[in-house]
Amino acid sequence: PCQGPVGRPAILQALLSPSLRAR
Amino acid sequence: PEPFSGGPSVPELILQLLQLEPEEDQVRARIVGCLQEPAKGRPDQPAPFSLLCRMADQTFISIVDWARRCMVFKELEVADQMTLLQNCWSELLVFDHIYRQVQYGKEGSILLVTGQEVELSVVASQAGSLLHSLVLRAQELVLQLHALQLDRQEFVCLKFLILLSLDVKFLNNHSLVKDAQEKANAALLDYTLCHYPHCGDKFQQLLLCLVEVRALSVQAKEYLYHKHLGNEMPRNNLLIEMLQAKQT
Repeated sequence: PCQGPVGRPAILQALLSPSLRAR
Repeated sequence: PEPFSGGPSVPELILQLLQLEPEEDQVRARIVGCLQEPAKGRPDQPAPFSLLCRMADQTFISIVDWARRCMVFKELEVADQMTLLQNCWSELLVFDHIYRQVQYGKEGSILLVTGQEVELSVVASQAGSLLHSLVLRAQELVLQLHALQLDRQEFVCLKFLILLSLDVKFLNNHSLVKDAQEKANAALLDYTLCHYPHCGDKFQQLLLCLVEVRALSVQAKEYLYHKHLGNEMPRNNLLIEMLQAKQT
């Protein structure tokens, strides 16, 4: 599964970022 | 108590959290809608298990959506939001399941977020021993919270406490979160003392239940990891992605 930087789950980044859409 | 009211007032924090809480039928409708879309699944996996995994993923998404709308949480920078959610995501999922059983469940069965009921006898015969023991352990907590008369006001406050339950040293914004932790604890204490004066130490008993929620969530993560090691989880499962991320 893909991860963001520093062990941050990409899905969480997507869900919390106002500029990205969640999968 | 406020004048002209029918009883003791509810702390403002809890009133705000109640406003943010989605209705069960709205959550159910959204998740059922998502699950109706065909999944790019694994044909080697049993369909019910795959569906349960997708259901859990969608519940997770609902929980993050709720957190994003919460006061204090929405003021934090994304790094702190991620740290908090990485700490508590499994507890929030467990507590969501538990409360659904307390509020809407029937004896002898578990109620899924989709509205489906699964008999405990079916869980006993169809689920593996790890999942079965997890479900039974959760049901014991359900009975405890039922006996304590956990209500919706306490539920939303406890959920908020779970969301913020991290030593602030791991966050950038210490003061905002510490202040919110203290206010939430005070609101719950105030509410339980006013509304359940006959219950003695309901506040303490509810906090003890949170300890069990934490323990259950650890057991749930171990179960997920076991399934992951056995290559039994669907591809791109969000909970496995959360599990594999580095935690504080």
